[in-house]
Amino acid sequence: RLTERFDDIFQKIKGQGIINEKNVDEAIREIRIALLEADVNYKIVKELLAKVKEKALGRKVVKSVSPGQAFVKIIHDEMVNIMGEGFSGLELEKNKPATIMLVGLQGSGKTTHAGKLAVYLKKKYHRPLLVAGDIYRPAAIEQLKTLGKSIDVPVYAGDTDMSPPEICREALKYAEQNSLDTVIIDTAGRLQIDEPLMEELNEIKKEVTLNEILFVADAMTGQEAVNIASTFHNKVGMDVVCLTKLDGDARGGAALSIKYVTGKPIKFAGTGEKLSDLEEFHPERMVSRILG
Amino acid sequence: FKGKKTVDDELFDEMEAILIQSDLGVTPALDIVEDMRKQARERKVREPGQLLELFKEEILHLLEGSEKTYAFSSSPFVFFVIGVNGVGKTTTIGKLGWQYVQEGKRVMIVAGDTFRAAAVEQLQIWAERAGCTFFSKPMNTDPSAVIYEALQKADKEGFDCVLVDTAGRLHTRGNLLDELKKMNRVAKKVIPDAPHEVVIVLDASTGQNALAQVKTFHEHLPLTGMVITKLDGTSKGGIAVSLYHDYNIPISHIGIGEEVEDLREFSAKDFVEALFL
Ligand SMILES: Nc1nc2c(ncn2[C@@H]2O[C@H](COP(=O)(O)OP(=O)(O)OP(=O)(O)O)[C@@H](O)[C@H]2O)c(=O)[nH]1
Ligand SMILES: Nc1nc2c(ncn2[C@@H]2O[C@H](COP(=O)(O)OP(=O)(O)OP(=O)(O)O)[C@@H](O)[C@H]2O)c(=O)[nH]1
Ligand SMILES: [Mg+2]
Ligand SMILES: [Mg+2]
Repeated sequence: RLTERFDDIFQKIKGQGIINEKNVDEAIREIRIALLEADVNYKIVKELLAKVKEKALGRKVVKSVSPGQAFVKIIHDEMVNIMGEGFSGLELEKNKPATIMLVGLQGSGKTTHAGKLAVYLKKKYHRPLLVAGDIYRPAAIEQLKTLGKSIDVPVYAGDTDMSPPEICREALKYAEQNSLDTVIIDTAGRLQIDEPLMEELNEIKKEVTLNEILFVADAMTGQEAVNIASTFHNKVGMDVVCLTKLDGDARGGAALSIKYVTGKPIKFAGTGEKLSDLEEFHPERMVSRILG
Repeated sequence: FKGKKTVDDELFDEMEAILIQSDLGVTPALDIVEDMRKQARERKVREPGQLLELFKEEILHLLEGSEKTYAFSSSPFVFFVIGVNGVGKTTTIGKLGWQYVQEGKRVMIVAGDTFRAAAVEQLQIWAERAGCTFFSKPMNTDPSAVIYEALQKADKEGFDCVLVDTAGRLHTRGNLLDELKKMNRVAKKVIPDAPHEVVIVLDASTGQNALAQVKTFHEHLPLTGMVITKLDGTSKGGIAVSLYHDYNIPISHIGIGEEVEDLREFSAKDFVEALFL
């Protein structure tokens, strides 16, 4: 465990009461390896550790706390600072019907999350509408319809010749006509470097006023999490993030990377394949998980 | 890198950054860089271009023997395609089926995912695109029962190849790993050597967790091949180097897109070149 490893490093400075440069460098090397093994982005690790080193040097070690513990606390607090505060709900007030668009890479869990979100909103007495915005993936519409049926939530699917922006526009009308107050748009998975598909998302934005753009990311994403998230954010925009497959054992460094580079809060955690497997994201718990 | 004129510490740092950012893994990357420092000294490497070649050589050496082409040594030749959720198993089966059909093979695609919404419908569309025979049972049928019947049919009707799609499963779910083992046992009841290939599909954008995935799946059902998908994205899939180094499971293909022809045989040389682009 990290605390023990740091205690060993700082054993040599016991009684000195001050963490000095040499043993801090050794501890920094250890934490660097731990963070990179946890998939935190290389450049972010560099910046984070520069801050940690600054804070650790010259700090008096409180008698009741081992220097290892003191060091871990500095890192822990720095990371919690990056992750931001806990869950604060979705912005569902400024437009009616409130419209949320899910975006992200292929296979990240968007369609499943759309279903989970619908369940979550129903529990809060909303009347959601799911919109089948993925016209490319084989049986994508079928998948969303099946999920909708299982939770008794209507699914709007366009005619076969409609583009996603058109489908979304018509879906909004359908929502209004049927007094459905929240519209959840599922979109096709896409690479952030696919210009026409990224533009498609902006076309959807032109057709419907969005309350939230929700970026769905896989918790096991590696170093590219930074480029992926920042490109989605710069080209389309994102307001909220959902991290999926947290029921696995990926350390989830991508969470830190995504928050660091976009500044957008991670609000949801996908913790399984059932539509009830949705939790509010806990930043502090994520930090402990990343630190391993 | 391009502007560098000398082989110095800064250049080695840059190489380290490239390797780590490719998801190769921090400890393997540090080991390679350390080794390269020694070699550069011994071989008196002074040009940055030369150093780059040295790095490529080293990684190519680590990937020696990593390429694999499946040879249908018996009939029907059975593949289990497994992996965690959303990596591209179903899509890869469609692509692979199409490739074998182009080669004149008679291919059966089996809907072993009887759990996820519209999994059977999705695979059916791929089977049609690929010109393969499609075999499925109703949703929630025990996947082992699906395999049992499918293999009996494939054997009886003289299929060359059977591609079995399975539900995505996290390697942390013991009961789902048991389900795979049961599918394996049941397959052997029909065809003693089946499955002839157990292929794990990995997403190129996955970080260090790929190691845990391969380790655990391999412990429960010995893997004979790996496929790395979504290499058309910006992730380099550097984890493949550590995976091959640690588990010696060869890589047969890479996925480079969402269309039926977007599958390539794995080339270690091309892979290493791409790592440094
Ligand atoms: N274990 C686990 N599996 C999940 C979670 N979220 C989604 N999945 C699974 O991940 C796989 C992919 O989910 P989808 O919802 O189809 O992903 P997607 O982003 O819509 O995929 P594309 O539309 O192809 O881009 C499915 O097998 C889901 O059941 C999660 O939180 N935990
Ligand atoms: N860009 C790109 N996308 C891919 C590739 N392979 C698969 N995909 C996409 O990834 C998503 C998931 O693919 P699936 O084949 O459904 O993945 P799966 O492993 O069968 O998913 P589950 O059965 O839900 O576990 C789909 O949107 C595919 O089109 C690839 O090589 N490149
Ligand atoms: Mg989807
Ligand atoms: Mg599948």
